[in-house]
Parts: sequence; C-alpha cells; structure tokens
Amino acid sequence: PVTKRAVAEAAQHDKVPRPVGFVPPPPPCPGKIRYFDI
Amino acid sequence: VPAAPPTPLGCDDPESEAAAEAAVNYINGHSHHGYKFAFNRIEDIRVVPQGPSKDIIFLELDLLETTCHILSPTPLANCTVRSFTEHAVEGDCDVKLQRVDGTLSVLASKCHSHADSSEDIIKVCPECPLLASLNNTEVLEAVSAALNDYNSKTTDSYLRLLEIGRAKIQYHPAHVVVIEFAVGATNCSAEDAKADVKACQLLPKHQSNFGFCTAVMVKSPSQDLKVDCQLYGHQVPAPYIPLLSRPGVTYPYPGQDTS
Repeated sequence: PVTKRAVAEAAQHDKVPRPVGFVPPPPPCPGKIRYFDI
Repeated sequence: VPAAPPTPLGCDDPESEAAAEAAVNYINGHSHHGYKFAFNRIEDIRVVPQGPSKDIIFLELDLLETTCHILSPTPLANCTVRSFTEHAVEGDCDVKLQRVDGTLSVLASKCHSHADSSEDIIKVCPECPLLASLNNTEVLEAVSAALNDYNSKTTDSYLRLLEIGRAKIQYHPAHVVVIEFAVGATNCSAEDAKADVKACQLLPKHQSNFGFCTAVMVKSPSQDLKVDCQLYGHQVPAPYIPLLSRPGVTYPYPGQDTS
C-alpha cells in the first residue's frame, strides 16, 4: 500500500546534506546593476 | 542517451553581456531622438537553440539615459550616465538576437523609456529641480529665447531647432528654467537670416552640421539668460569599434529591425 509521508518527514529525507560552508550560487537573473536602479 | 539540455545562461555570463552590448549598440544606432542609453542591467535572458551553432536570444534589458544626445558623435563609452538627482530616465528594452557561429545580429528591438518618479527624487533631494513636460509653455518660450539669443550673436551659420531634449524648472529659491535642445545648421549665415529667415533651410542630412545647446534662463529674482551651443562638425560616421570586443564574438552591420 502506498502511504503518503508527512511533508516534513519527506522534506527531511529529501534534504541533501550540504557541505559545511556551502554557499548557494547567485540566482542567474536578473544580473548585476552597473549604475543604479530606479 | 539524449544530450543534456544546455545550461541556461546567467545574466552576468560573458556571453550574455556580449549580447547585451550588441543590443545596446543596435538601439543607439537606430534611434533618432533623445539621448544615447547605457547598459545598466540584464533583467532576463533566454536562449532558444535553432540547430548547430545557431541560437535565438531573447534579452530583457534595463538601460539608463546618458548626457549625450543621439546625434552626438561621442562614443557611448565617453557618455556620462545621467545621475539620479538629475532626474534619471530609464529604458526598458526587449531585444531578439540571432547568434550564428558566435556572430550576433539583432532581429528586433522594442524599448520604452520613462523618467524616475518625482517622489523618488524629492525623497533623496527635496530641492532638486524636476523634469518638465517638453510642451510646457515656459519651456517653449525659453528655447525660443535661447536660440534667438544665440543666432543674434553668432558669426557662424544660422541654427534651427531640431528637437528639445529635456527641460527642468525650479521655482524656489529662484525661478529657473534649464533646457537642452538639438539644433541643425542651415544654408544661411546668421547675417543673411536677418534679411530673410524663411530662406534659411536645414542642410540636407548628409551635409548638415548638427549641434547641441544648453541654456539657463533665470526668471526671478533677476532676469538672466546663458546659452551654450556646440556644433558637432560634419557628421562623418565614426568607424564602429566594439566597446568591449571579445574574442570569438564579432558584430556585423546592424540587423534589420523587424520590431
């Protein structure tokens, strides 16, 4: 029988262990601002 | 095993910046009014592969107005971006490019420009003058007075108005109108114009001397008018040199604008 796991539990299992000091890459867009934003 | 989909381009990747630069050069090269725009930010980029070494690139660009009129021969790299407190103008552009074997060409572009909101300027600089509408009566009177003043004093060609670029009006502590406008030389000297100004026509485009004038008209507490006009000299199109040319990316003549 298929049992629906609690989201928290599923999330716990699915969470990939991050190496210490892992810094997520910057979002690809939008890019950096060269002058100023209005 | 099907090939892995290409990793999507980031907005700060060198290839994205090369595409943005080609787009900005195309936009400035195909605009006939207002000021040159500088590249400020890539909002988004989407690459649609069309086959081996052939892609369609969709760019969303954020540009900022510079102080160089579009007719100025000054290279974009030497044009100052108008500061926030000068009441900056932003350009939002959607551009479609084609890249074949690394060569970029613009297929279509569509831009919309808008001045920063007055509230934003006043928040940062309460006493900064704000942009006025170009058909404001005070602006039109100031442009007419400035051009007449210049033509009455010059020994060169009689100048005619091409377009008003921008205008700002300050009311306190003094009442001041600051204007910028583009001018064209005519086939008359200023002296001839005194006799028959109707005969003075703008020189044909390929010959004419374009120029740019700035003027400050103080209306109170005292009256004063200062005008400065710079003629660009004969418009010899400068050879196109990519601002930041990159190996492997070349820029052909501008593409056909199908926007």
